[in-house]
Amino acid sequence: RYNLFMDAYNHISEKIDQVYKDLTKSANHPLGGTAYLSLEDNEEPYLEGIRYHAMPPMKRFRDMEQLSGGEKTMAALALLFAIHSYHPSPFFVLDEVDAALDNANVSKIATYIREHSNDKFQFIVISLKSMLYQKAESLVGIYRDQEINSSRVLTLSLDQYED
Amino acid sequence: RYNLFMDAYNHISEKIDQVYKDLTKSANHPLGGTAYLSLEDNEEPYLEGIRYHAMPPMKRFRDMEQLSGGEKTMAALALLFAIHSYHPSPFFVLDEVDAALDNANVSKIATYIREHSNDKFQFIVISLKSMLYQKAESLVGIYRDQEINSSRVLTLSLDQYED
Amino acid sequence: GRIIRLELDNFKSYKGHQVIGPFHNFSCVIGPNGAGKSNLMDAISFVLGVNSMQLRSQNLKDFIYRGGAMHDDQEAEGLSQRETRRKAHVKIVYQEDGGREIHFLRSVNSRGQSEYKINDKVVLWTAYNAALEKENILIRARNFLVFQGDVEHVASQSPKDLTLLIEHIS
Amino acid sequence: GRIIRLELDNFKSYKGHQVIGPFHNFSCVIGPNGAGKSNLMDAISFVLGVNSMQLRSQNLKDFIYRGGAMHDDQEAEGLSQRETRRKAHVKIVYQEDGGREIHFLRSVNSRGQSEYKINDKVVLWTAYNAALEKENILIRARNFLVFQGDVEHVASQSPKDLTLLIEHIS
Ligand SMILES: Nc1ncnc2c1ncn2[C@@H]1O[C@H](COP(=O)(O)OP(=O)(O)OP(=O)(O)O)[C@@H](O)[C@H]1O
Ligand SMILES: Nc1ncnc2c1ncn2[C@@H]1O[C@H](COP(=O)(O)OP(=O)(O)OP(=O)(O)O)[C@@H](O)[C@H]1O
Ligand SMILES: [Mg+2]
Ligand SMILES: [Mg+2]
Repeated sequence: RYNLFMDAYNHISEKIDQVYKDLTKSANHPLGGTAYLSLEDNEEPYLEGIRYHAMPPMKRFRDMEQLSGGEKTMAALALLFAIHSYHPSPFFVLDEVDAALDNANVSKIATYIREHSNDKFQFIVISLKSMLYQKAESLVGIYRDQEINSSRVLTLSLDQYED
Repeated sequence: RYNLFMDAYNHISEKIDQVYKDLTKSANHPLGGTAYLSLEDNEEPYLEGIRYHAMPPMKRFRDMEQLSGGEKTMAALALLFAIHSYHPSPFFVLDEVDAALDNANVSKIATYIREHSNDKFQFIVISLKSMLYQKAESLVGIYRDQEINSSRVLTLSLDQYED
Repeated sequence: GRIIRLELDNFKSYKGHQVIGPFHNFSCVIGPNGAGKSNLMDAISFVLGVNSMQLRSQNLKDFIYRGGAMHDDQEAEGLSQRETRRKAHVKIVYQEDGGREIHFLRSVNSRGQSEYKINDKVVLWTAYNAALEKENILIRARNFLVFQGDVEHVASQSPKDLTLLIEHIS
Repeated sequence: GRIIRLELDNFKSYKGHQVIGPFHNFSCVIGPNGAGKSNLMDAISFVLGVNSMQLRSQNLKDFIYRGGAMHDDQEAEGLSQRETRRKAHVKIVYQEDGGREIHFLRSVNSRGQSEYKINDKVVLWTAYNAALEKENILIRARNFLVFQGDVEHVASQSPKDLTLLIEHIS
């Protein structure tokens, strides 16, 4: 049990900083922020807590509660993506995870997903933001057909419009 | 105590349907949805619960938990605005209440605020959505000045650009 | 592997039989508030066997499409309509890395009972779950599903929750 | 009445003395993630005397601006800097319906103690709160402040919470 747990923990621990940096780098902050995990109990770690720490670029050490709404979301997505890299499931379904993000951050998430999605790792993302869905390969449009009182679907492939 | 409470309750009860209709009418649904309050205990109502019910246009009776994210937000804002009409405070501060709203709903909220804000009732609304803030009279722009590690402010009056 | 398409049958706001797809490596689900986008995610969670405690309804039979403008108005609807709508199902058409298709189906009837089928053959939940785990779809961990409103809580979750999550995927 | 402007002094991410305003009948606060928008709302809540349990920090002295790239790095900063930043305050310049201005100020020092002033005169919390209530600013009800992430919970709040809210405003 210890070995299985530490195997997962170490893998994610090594991944988290790189993922967080990928999501937080920008022209102004080419290095991005910093993120890491820490164990509260080293003997039997699966009995105790794992702490997650994330510091946006140029922001001082502060606990997660002090981060803004958008900063917390970016930190959360980095953690989810890092966790996902261990025994990855074949697909990831995200429902409006971009609600608290400004345009710049939405764009970073869209780029990250675009770069990491492939035949072995599929993303299905529900979003209200064109800044995100304009980067998808296909759109599944849901609308309400009032006359029959039902949801209906229209699918559109975006790749045919790629430059 | 009973009188004070029922005074507030009745006022809000009478207001809620109209406010909710104002927020949910559209070209397709000129009448809007339906909303009402119900008392769980009529003898000593302040000891028991008040239930809030909101039904978007053309949607069947369903408890609040079945509403979508955006539908719940619209219902919540209607309730807040209705409550506010009783002994109104001079200002209302809203932080990213539009996070779950699609463009059409953001526009309805912006219009409602524009129509109901006046010298006696001021709105200060934090928002990431241009569909909302483009309807404001003035913008308070906050940015981070990295060199001095501080937030800074730039204010812009939009009314001078009105048509 | 990947999801090729979904087939919904009277599931939540989706009346009748509807095919949704094809899905690509990066697909976005879009549409106005209340259209049925999160219901689609509920469909995926449902067919993968996610515990109904995690879904927006505690009661599985709430997932069966209900038309009509009034609560409990179904006495007013014709009996044939009632018959067609007393069960619902969701099917995932999934493609393994090798190219072979597997159909995973879960149905629910008006008594809230579920049935599981792999490629049209009824199986027990244990076999169904095992087939999913073989594809690295670990329902207990649920780490590949982020429901509406949940993402910010991932960052501020208590240390014990995070430990639990990592335990489940290891 | 209405808020004309706010004056922040070393409050949260606002270093030094900063004037924010004028505010109009409908003003929007905009800017990128992490810029300090919600901190502005915290400033308004703070100066109106909202219980620190409702704000993002349990500890009032967390509201004093902290610069420096490392936690507890203030030994490294010069002593004069430390002196200027061991207290913070927020002032609302408020205009009554009749046109008269009232200045409400609340400060906090490095021991987490607050002081309240109306028009530059130190007053007890009871007098400060009474002056606000006279303007229909009812802190206990807090129904005119909607914090980030809270709006959806308004609709799904338990019946008892709703009753409490209505009691407070009546
Ligand atoms: N069993 C059911 N039968 C019919 N309609 C249903 C059923 N269950 C839920 N609905 C309807 O589905 C709608 C909610 O859909 P959903 O949550 O998927 O919307 P959404 O597209 O995610 O919207 P948002 O962008 O606001 O989150 C509700 O209006 C509800 O009335
Ligand atoms: N005492 C303090 N001293 C310096 N900086 C602080 C202090 N308290 C909070 N901050 C900083 O303020 C930032 C959060 O600001 P705020 O929550 O106002 O952002 P926001 O503009 O609302 O962003 P979002 O759009 O993401 O919600 C954090 O990055 C935090 O580091
Ligand atoms: Mg939704
Ligand atoms: Mg904020």
